[in-house]
Amino acid sequence: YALSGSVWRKRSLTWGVRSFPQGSQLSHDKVRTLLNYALAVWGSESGLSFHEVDTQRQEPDILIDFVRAYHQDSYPFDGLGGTLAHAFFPGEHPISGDTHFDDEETWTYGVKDGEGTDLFAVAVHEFGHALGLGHSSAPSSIMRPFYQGPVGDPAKYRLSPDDLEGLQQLYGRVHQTPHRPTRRPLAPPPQPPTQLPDRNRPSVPAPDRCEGNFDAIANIRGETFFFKGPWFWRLQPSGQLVSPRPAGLHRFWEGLPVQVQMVQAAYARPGDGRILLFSGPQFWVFRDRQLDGPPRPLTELGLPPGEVVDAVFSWPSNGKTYLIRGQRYWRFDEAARRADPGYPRDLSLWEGAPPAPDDVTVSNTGDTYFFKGAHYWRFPKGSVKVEPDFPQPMGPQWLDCPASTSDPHVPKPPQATPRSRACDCKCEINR
Amino acid sequence: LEPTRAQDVSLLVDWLTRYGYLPPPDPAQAQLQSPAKLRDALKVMQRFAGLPETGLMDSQTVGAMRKPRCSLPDVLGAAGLVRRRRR
Repeated sequence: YALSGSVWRKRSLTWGVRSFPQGSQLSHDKVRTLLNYALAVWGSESGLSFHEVDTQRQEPDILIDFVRAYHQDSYPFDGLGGTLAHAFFPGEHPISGDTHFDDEETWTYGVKDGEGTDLFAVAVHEFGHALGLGHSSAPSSIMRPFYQGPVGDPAKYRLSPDDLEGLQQLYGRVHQTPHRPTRRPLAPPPQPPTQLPDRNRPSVPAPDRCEGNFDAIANIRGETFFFKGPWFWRLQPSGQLVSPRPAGLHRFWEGLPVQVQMVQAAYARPGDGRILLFSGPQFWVFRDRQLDGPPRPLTELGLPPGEVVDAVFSWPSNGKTYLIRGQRYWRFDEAARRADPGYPRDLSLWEGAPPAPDDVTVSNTGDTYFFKGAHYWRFPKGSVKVEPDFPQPMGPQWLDCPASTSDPHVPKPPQATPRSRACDCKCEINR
Repeated sequence: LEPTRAQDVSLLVDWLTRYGYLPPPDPAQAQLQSPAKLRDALKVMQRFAGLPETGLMDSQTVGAMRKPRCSLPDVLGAAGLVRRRRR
């Protein structure tokens, strides 16, 4: 965490909203409710109390505005995207603590990520500034400068250890129950914003991404998708997770039959950009997020009837598609639309690869990655020989998870196929 | 990966200055940013964002710079918060 160097000398702060978002579907009451929850996140851990006031009658410590472009401070907004909000550190100046949101953003709550900017998540971040925290580089901190998507139910949200330490450095620890407001609020006590029941939301609890053991992993248009059961996570090209919480499979992949509760392999077809999701002996073709046609049998890709796949990937070095099952793999020629003869072959030709990988994908830089359990193996661009020092745990590198090599719950990496070693043999030129 | 067009360099300098990785320009000196200083600033930015410290405008770095974010600087003290000493 980073401290700005200024702090409120009082423990009871006032806040109020002077202007509301103009184009948002959020009602004024919902905006106030979300902001109240965002302040409570900090208050419950510090003993600070926050009281809403009418801004027309009283100038609050934290004055909140939704404004556009240049708005009489040093941080003009820039329309949709780019900068989202800012807040001023504590102090004696009238602007201290004030918090400004860009009114040209689409402020949302409880919708899919990518369909707007989650007001609660941004508000928690900005109120951190209003209380004296600077930007943090800690991966789990809400004070990271970049927007990382919704953070879930405001009533259940808790600060990360990094944020908590920063806050307690400024205001000390709480030794009693959080302070409750004694004055009557301007409006009925806010309730958590309601969400309509969603039949596409998986009924099973979301798994822990740090455990690994994914069903499928694929690079889809530069982002890496990690599938597990009826959930998936997305890793942006920058290496940051779109959200630490998984998205529901059927909420995103429109048209995927509800009985498909897991994706065993996935890849983006290089020729036409279609995305193929595999489950059992079938695969489904998607054009962007929409299903494009009926399920197809794996036999279309050259596999024997009844066969399923562990992993599928397209190798840029030759444009061919590789389909792996256990210790064998097949190769499919996308251009000729037929399976290459002479397959299946033994996976040991990929020197150092684990048998029956969870999945294989190619990164934006062209390296090939095999995943199995909680580990990954890297093959340099164009090479079929694993790099030295692999496998490595995938959590810290890919999924914003702590390194836990000493954790007994983390399974040991499976044994890889034998590496080449010095041998007393001859290699004929035609072999 | 090395920004070569003047416009790209200008955008890079603007971003790094706005978020505190480069000091604001001093009008009295009209100094140009040296490539070495730019690389160093870029490395600090990459370390802060949890990216590999290449000092180059690689795709991950460009992606991070394009992400929606808070307007406040990441490195306090460099972006206009430093008090100048009077001579």
